Amino acid sequence: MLEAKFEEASFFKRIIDGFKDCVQLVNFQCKDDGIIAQAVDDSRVLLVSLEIGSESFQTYRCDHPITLGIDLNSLSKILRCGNNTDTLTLIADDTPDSVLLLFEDTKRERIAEYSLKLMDIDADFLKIEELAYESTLMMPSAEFAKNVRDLSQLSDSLTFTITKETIKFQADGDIGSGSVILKPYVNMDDPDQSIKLEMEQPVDLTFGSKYLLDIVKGSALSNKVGIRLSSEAPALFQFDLSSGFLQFFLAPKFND
Amino acid sequence: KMKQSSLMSFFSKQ
Repeated sequence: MLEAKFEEASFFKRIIDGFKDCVQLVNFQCKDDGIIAQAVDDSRVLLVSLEIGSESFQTYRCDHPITLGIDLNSLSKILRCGNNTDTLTLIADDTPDSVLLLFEDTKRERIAEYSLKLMDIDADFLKIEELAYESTLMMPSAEFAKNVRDLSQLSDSLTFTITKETIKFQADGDIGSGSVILKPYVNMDDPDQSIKLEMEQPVDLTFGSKYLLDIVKGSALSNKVGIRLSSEAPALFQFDLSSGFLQFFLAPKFND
Repeated sequence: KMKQSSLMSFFSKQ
């Protein structure tokens, strides 16, 4: 039996909104310590890995492992039916055909109950090794999202260049070119606004703009984004939850 | 010309 209660339905909605545009069918694996999910987009360029630790819930109980195969389009329809400040409880039995979503407005004693049919999703679970990254960057997620959205207008590829003291995002397209250069920066009053850079090796990598535009949708989950880059591995973009994370692994473009 | 790589060249199936 799974009974997982979010204090606010909006939290789960923001998680789902953070990756529903790049993958559609997702197996949510529920265990005693929380819920994990992994999915690869159709082009096999972007991998989403989600972990919602049991501490992210108001109450959490999962007696034995359950997999919920969910169509995110369908789930989104139901999530839109709840109010943001409602509590949301996910309920499923041990061999479920469906998952129950219970929205409760505790002040008004209003209860809305929806049942979502589950699917058998045949998806490979990829083994992600602990990778060695050459550069690690932490910056405000809103600022990263703006840079990606701005520069993506110019080109279908963005280049990230990291040197000892500088982070450079660059687009070179038919209508022109643009770049944003950032330096590490400490904001004592608002640490989330700081930019941290740890560089082991300089990095010069190019990524597809359309995938980056999907990734920045995770910005609603966290004020900060962690970016790990290596010339030998997919880039990792991570948005931390209070307990858990939403990660995107993005395969780079290479010179043919 | 840049070519998009695939995740499958980096990750193995579990």
